[in-house]
Amino acid sequence: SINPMSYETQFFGFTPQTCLLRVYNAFQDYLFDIMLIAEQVILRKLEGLPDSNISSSQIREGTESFLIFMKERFEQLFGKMESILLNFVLSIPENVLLPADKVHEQYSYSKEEFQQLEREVKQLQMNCSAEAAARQELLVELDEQKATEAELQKTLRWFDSLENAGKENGIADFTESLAFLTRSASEVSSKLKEIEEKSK
Amino acid sequence: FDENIVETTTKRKQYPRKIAAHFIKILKTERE
Amino acid sequence: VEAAPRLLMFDKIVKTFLEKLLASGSFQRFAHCYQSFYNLQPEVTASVHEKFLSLLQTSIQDEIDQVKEEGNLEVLFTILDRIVEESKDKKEPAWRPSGIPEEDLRSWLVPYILNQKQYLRKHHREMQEENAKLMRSVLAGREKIMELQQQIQLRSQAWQAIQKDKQQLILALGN
Repeated sequence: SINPMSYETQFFGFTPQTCLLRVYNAFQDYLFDIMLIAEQVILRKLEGLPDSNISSSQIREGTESFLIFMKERFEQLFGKMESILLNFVLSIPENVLLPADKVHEQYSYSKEEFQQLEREVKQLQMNCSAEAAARQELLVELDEQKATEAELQKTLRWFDSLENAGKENGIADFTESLAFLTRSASEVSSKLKEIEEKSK
Repeated sequence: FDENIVETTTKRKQYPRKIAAHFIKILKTERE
Repeated sequence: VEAAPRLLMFDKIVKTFLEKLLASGSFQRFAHCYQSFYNLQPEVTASVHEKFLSLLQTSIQDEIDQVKEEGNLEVLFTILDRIVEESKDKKEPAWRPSGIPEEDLRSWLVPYILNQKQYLRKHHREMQEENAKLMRSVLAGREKIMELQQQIQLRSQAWQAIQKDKQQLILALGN
């Protein structure tokens, strides 16, 4: 059950374990390499002492026993260092939220709440579309009204022009004039009758 | 395994922002 | 107890590790492992041991410095200290990625959707007000047209009447 420390990785950009593994490997390599260097120095020194009766395998044994000891101590110490670093330095306490994740603190919506929110937005969009359609219709009607009104005004102006034509020819009011003419005409016809009767 | 963790967490760090940027464009287009 | 700054802790822990590691590689231990050579050349043994320790120390220290630099640890530790400090009043466990991307993405999108919802609500209200104004103009327009139609109705009736009068006149004249 490895703890991938993914939240820490999200923050550091590397997995803490890998970071320490790299340090472990590097330290271990150094220990081995430097051990070998020390051994080389001793062997070279021995080359200058031919009658020392010390064989290179003896030196190798010395190297191995010192290295085994150091390696054990290294493992112990590194194990302690690793657990301290992983738990107290390279770890993010569980009550801590990274700033980049603040949204999750402010907007922790369940799936249902999220879908509800999306429905509300969808409904609002439909309402807006409905209003937009209504607006369209109203604008169309306003245009039609403009045209209709222009037509009606034209008709009224036509009536005005008729009356004005009458006025220009001395007829202030057609109805009265016609009534007068009709009266006069009927008077004329009754006069004519009268005259005809007298002449008979 | 390590690469997976790093890759996943990198996505967790970067992708929401990228997606949100596209999401904002979608909302803007819907507005228009 | 206020947690020591991470960088301090890190340096201290590594330093302690190094000190203990070097201490465990004591000269007695070293001389004991190379007993025959030590008997022959104690000074050389001592200087080899000293070189061994100092080389080990500088190599490890260099490695640590490199890791700190490559990992940008100084900056990240300082940032993390500050974030932890800011969260010290929070007791309950904080949110963590659920491992389901679309689930974790929701929180990211919510503020934008809420913003969109607010915008749409405002926009809808404005459109409603605008349409109410238009509706008033349309109703006024309808009324105006009604009026004009009535006027025309009256005028045409008047002319109809005149037509009748004209007929009568023609009749009268006809006689």
